[in-house]
Amino acid sequence: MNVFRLTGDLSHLAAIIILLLKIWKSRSCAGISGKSQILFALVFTTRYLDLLTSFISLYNTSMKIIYVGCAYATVYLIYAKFRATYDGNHDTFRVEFLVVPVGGLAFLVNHDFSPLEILWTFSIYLESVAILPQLFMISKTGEAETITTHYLFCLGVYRALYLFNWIWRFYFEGFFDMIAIVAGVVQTILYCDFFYLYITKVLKGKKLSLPA
Amino acid sequence: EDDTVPKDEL
Repeated sequence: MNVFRLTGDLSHLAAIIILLLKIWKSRSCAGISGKSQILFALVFTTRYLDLLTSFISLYNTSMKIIYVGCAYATVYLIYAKFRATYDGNHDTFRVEFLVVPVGGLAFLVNHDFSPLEILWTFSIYLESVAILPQLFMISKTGEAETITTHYLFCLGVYRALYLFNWIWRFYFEGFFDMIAIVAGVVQTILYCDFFYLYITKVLKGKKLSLPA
Repeated sequence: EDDTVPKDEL
């Protein structure tokens, strides 16, 4: 555990909680892509199946349970409790265009051809692109609530911090996992455009709105 | 043989 890894995890946790609180407090999931949230629930489910097979640490186990639990709670709020506020007309990204190629890739490029390992690989690849329905929705509506941008910022920064964690681990522990690194780079790149808008607009007190 | 990476990360 190093400082980048820990702050990355905390940033990830902050993102998840910001989103849950935003929906809960406003009693609305307007502007949130339910499809991205379903993909994240799928990511956590397929990645953390090792909860059933191995114990790494109390930290590891509790964070996994919190991530999975919050992911399903978010999906429940969007598709059940506050379904009336869900903006399905703007959430039109075709997720099969992500899930099918990512599934195929997980079968072809993995560390070990075993069910758990393929599912873990699938989750890594899927996470890297799972935010696309959300970014697509924002590009369609041309705007995002400020609280939603805070969520996206924390979620994007988390994987960027993991990149520094992997550099650290490579130098000090000789550890590297090419699948996670490549997917992590892709994931971070997808946020770059958003980071630019966040820094130049939201941090200066303006609402995030895209030119028509 | 098992060449999987330990999954200590989240």
